[in-house]
Amino acid sequence: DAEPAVGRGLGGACRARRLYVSFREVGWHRWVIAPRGFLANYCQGQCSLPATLPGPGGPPALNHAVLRALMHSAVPSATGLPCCVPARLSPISVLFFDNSDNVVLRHYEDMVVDECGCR
Amino acid sequence: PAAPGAAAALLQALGLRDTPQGAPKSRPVPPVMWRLFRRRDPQEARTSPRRTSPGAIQRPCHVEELGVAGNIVRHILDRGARARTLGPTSPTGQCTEWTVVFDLSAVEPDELPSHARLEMRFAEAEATAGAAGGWELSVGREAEGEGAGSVLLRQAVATLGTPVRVELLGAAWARNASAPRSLRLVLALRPRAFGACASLIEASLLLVTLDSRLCHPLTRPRR
Repeated sequence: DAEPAVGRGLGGACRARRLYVSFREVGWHRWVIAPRGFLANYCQGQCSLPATLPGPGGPPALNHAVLRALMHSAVPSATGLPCCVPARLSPISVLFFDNSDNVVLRHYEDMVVDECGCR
Repeated sequence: PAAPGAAAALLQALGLRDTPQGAPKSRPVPPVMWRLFRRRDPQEARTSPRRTSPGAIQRPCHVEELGVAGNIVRHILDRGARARTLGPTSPTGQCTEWTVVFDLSAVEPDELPSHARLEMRFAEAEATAGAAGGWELSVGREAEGEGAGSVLLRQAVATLGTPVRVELLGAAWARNASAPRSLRLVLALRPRAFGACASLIEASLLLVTLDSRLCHPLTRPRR
């Protein structure tokens, strides 16, 4: 279940969009005890100026992404825009039965996009 | 259903060799596993902030509740305790010994055990409940061939009203060694003074391992 992606790279400034991964849809609901799914989200949006300029608490004011957006606004054909990628991620845990009838709890880092950024 | 290729790739990325065949009907999820899941899963924590203090940062690859490093926790049931009643010459007197077997073949060689807690639930004989002075539990290796098995550890047990727990790491196998594929132990519970023998209801193993391939060092705090 995802927020509709709007074209390639269009659809406003770079930000996290909602994406819910349902274990039932992947067909794992019989052996995954919990959770039923999780909000993974994804990044999409424009990384042109001023969206590329970092917000409060963001990376240094002038990093490569800003330089590249400046170059693009000056000579669009020279370089593309920076990419809208995950900037902060968080983990999930999955509780399930394995094939030896053990109850297993596994912890996975970097499974949920909390913040996106231009890089 | 997702295309098999995609689902298989995701399964592999999650470190699972194959798709588990589904929950065994007769096996409830142990409360300890629910508790660990609810404490561990950030999205659970977000929906019920009472369980974790706001702003608490959970260290990656660490099981806070048990205070050990780890990112995989398994609750493994004994594969059926075989009871042997020994004659009066047995070191444990008249009481029974049990052989318990844990199948650890699901544990990958890259996983380093950090915690292996054996939990046993006993039932006392009705007639003379409670042995004065408590009990002594001994955990040993099963004898191979004719020789007697070696005792790995002994522990005083005051009451059988609550589960008896012993830490096996460092006793059943070396701390920095990977887990054996199978663990066969002999349990004996001897009343310290005269009293009735007990019977073993259930034995399980709570095993915590660290798969460093799935760990990322804590990101450096922003300068």
